[in-house]
Amino acid sequence: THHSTMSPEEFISRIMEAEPPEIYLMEDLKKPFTEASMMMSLTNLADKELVLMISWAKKIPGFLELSLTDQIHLLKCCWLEILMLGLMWRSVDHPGKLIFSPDFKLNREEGQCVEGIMEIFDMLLAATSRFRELKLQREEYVCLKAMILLNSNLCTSSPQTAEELESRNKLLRLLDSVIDALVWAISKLGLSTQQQTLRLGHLTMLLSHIRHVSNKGMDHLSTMKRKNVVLVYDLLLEMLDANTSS
Amino acid sequence: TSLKEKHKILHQLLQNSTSPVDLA
Repeated sequence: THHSTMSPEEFISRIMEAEPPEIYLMEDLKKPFTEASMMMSLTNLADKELVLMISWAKKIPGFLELSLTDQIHLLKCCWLEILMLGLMWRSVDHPGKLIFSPDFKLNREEGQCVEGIMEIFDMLLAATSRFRELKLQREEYVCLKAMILLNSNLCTSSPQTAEELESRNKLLRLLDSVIDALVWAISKLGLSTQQQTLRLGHLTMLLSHIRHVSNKGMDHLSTMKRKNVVLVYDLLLEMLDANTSS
Repeated sequence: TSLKEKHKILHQLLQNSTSPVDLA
């Protein structure tokens, strides 16, 4: 079924099915952490998650209909935001903690060992608290994640060729489907019409905070790489270089 | 450098029909 003919319920069910499996770091964590050991664990986990993220994006109805150039651009723009939203979702029921994976959980204070990361941890914890206050539902979470992906490059590129224009139009229609799905998910919560509108506003406004933390995180990781605190390799290196060079 | 060359792994994962889990 094409996404344009899917009901919002069907669309959400497809993106729920696309959710990546739980991922484990699978390392013997030696505590207390050093700056290098914590950065290495964080980047190892990010690299594993990135591979699953590509698989997730491919399962979003309509994503593979976009041009390959658009697919690459979207993923390279949003990967850290997607990782951070996933982290917030895992951490939403654990105030004061960041649940990077079931076998890699950090307290705010543990961020002290990495220069400059505490500020990012605090921003992540603050956004997570906001999601906790809003009692974010799983259906809403999957819609927000798809919105981040599809919205990530909308204002940084303008289509030049007919093919690019076609892909952009497809992207806009796909975003319509995701917004419809989020509106539908909110409508199931038994709120008044006004409360539903407010909730939509509050949830989407949080996306600008996630973009902000992601930019901070990207700068931090680039600095750590430049200072040789951590060796960044594979897919993560490709994504990071893509961001730092653009 | 072309976009595909710059993003070799990403490009491969997007084009490959094999599960990225297997590739990882």
